[in-house]
Amino acid sequence: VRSDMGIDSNHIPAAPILLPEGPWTQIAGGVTAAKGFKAAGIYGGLRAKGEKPDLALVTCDVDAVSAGAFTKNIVAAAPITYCRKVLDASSLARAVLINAGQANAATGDAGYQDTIECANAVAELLRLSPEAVFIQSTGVIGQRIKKEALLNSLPKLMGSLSSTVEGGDSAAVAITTTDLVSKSVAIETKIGGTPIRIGGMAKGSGMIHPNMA
Amino acid sequence: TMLGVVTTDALVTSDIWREIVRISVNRSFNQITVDGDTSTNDCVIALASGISGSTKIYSLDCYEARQLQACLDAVMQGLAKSIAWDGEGATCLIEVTVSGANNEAEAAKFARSVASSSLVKAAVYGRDPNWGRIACAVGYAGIDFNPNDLNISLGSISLMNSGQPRQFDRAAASSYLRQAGETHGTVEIHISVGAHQGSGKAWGCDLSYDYVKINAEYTT
Repeated sequence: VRSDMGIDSNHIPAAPILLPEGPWTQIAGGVTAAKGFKAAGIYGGLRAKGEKPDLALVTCDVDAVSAGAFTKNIVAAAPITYCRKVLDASSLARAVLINAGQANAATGDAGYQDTIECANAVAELLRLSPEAVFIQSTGVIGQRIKKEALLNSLPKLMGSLSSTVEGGDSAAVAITTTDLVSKSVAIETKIGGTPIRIGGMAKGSGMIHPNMA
Repeated sequence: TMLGVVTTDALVTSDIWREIVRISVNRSFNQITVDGDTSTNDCVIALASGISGSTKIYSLDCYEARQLQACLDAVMQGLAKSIAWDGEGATCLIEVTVSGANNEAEAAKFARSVASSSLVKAAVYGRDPNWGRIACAVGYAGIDFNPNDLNISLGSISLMNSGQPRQFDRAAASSYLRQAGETHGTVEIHISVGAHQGSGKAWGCDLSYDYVKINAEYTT
């Protein structure tokens, strides 16, 4: 479909974000708009086709208060099971690693072990405890992540971390699968007279009927 | 699959942040649908660094918490709508707004029932102002209401009022749908089910031939 639309396979345009109106101002950026956050997205060789970025990392300079919502699908992917445990174990976190290409769902114990090893590798390189690292995966169901490619890419990924708009944008592209556009948004408002920022990125195009808790 | 990562530099306690995120997810990502398939991997992670220097939020019942909630709702809804807009094969976003329900949760359920309907989605793709399919999807949402209180509008065009079908300009209604499809714009469906205060929204997209093509070729 992307080919039909004449879009470069390595880069996709940004989505039009239909932000509700309110007492906030939309600003440039996404996950890196708020103070303390860095992000990066690179091609790590995980996708079956093309060289669009497929590995993203979001980090926080300080311990961040964490929250999560996870699919209620009983056949949950290994990263979902892992993240639930992380969220139960700690209220603070420092990083989120995301891969596109393989969903690591329906991959059994081996898939879960892959998730643990990826989280441990990120924690070791960033000198964090593994409980400070979340993992998200998306892509083909039933396939384990290309772990060696992922682990080999981590030093480059961490070297690419940036607090700039570009850092956030590259991460937003790296998490896409069949998406035709990347999704990234940030706003600024004041709370008690102090400016605060909220930013985010998302991906999704098909198999979309979320039921998260 | 949908994934989301949200960050803020607001200062908030863990318990309050988790509750605020839970509410926002229910008002945004949990209110979108493209194809009715719930993924194995859907996940949202939200991190609050607290280094903005803002007042620390300890309670949901304060002005600052309501501000943070509204802002997080906006960010998550913006992202959620962009997912529905980018639904596989979609030519337009469908925004369903329900009012008059007993509460927010019931309104949300009505809205998502309509947004999820394959027949409503196919009708939108066919540029068919099919109020009957919309009414049907409201009816099987699993919530009791008086069908004589049902109002349905497509954009500004009223299709049904107090449970009775209205005479409407079919060509204009079809043109409204066609224009949204040609510009990858938004089709607004407004529904009222009573006189109560509960309101909610859901977002989806139309169902085109391309959806099948994409997923026939994307192997699992």
